Order: sequence, then structure tokens, then C-alpha cells
Amino acid sequence: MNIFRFLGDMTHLISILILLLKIYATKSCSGISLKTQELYALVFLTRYLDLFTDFISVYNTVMKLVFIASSLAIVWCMRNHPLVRRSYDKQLDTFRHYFLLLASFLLALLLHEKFAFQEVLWAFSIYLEAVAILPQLVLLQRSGNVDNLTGQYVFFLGAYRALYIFNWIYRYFIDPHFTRWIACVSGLVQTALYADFFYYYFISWKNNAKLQLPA
Amino acid sequence: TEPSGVKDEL
Repeated sequence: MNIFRFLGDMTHLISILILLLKIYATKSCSGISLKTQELYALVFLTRYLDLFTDFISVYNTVMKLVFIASSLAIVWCMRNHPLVRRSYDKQLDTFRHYFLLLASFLLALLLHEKFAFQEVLWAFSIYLEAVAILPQLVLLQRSGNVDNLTGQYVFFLGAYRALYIFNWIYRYFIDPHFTRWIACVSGLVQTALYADFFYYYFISWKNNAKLQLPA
Repeated sequence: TEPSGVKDEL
């Protein structure tokens, strides 16, 4: 494992911890899209089916279990916790995420490494992860103001994707057998979706001002 | 890494 991959995993973990901290400390999930969180839970559940079939390393297994458990916990809190669910911006979270599910599934049926149950679901999880942030970005754009922890959450999530690209570039040169085109192309698309957010994030950071997205 | 081999990334 190279340093980019490791830092990518760590920023992914940090983003989830920031989200859990926000929900736990403020008992609020305002600014957070339940649809994006549900899509992520589905991404992890469909991608990590290999927990039952392949053992890669203790690190790999533990991280997978942490991602599954934390995403399910976040969805549960947003749906069922008496205080947290009241703060959910349901009227702003209107992105039609079923289209993302359907499109990702159809694409996975067409483009996969092998036509097998686990392989198709793996491709589905890669395509779905690439677009799962969209309901979250739309919600932030609609609400305009982004609270500090929510802004940090999205920033670290984007940083994770960017670091994975560096990881692939590194692997491309170090490991000539590394060909994972589905993941690499989807990863590029996914990272590109953050470009706009990153732009406004750095402006607010440079001006030491609160993060605001244009309407 | 074979194309449909073990996927070591998360």
C-alpha cells in the first residue's frame, strides 16, 4: 500500500468521523443529505460482499466493517433518532436519487469485469459511489450557508477521492499489472464533481470567511 | 493484479 492510498483511506475515515461528531455533538443533521448517506450505505454493502469470499488483510477487513457500520449508524440516526431526525432538511433534499440507482445498475449490467453476481454488484457500487455525492452537493447549494462541520465533511470526502487518483498514478508506474479501468474512470468522474465545491472552499479559506455557495 | 482478481482497494 502506498502513502497516497493510505492517506486517502484516512481522509475518508476522517470525513466519516467528522459527520458522526457533528451528529453526536449537535444532535443535528441539518445540511446533510439522507439520500447521499443511504446511497453510501448501499455502496459499502454491495462492494464489500467480498468480506465473505476473500481475505486481503486485517487492515482491509477492519476498514470495510467500519465503513459499513458507520454508514448504517448515520442512516439510522437520521431516520430514527428523535432529535436528529427533526433537524433533517427534508424539503431541500429532493434530488431524485432513484435515477442514480437505476443508471448505475444498468451501467453495471453493461460494463463489468466479469458477468458474475459479485462482479456486477462491485461495478454497481463503483458507479454509484461516483455520483452518490450529488444529492449532498445539491442540498448544500440550495441552503447556501454551509456550517463548518458539514463543509469539512465534504472537503475530506473530496480529498479522499483526489488522493485515490494519486494512488492510481503511482500504482500505474510501480505495478505494471495494475489495470482497474472501471474504478479509475469512475474515480475521475467522482473527483470532478467536487471541483466546484473545492473552488468555493478554498476561496472561503483564503479569505478566512464562512463557506458560502452561490445560489 | 488480474482484472477480476482480488480487489485490494476500499
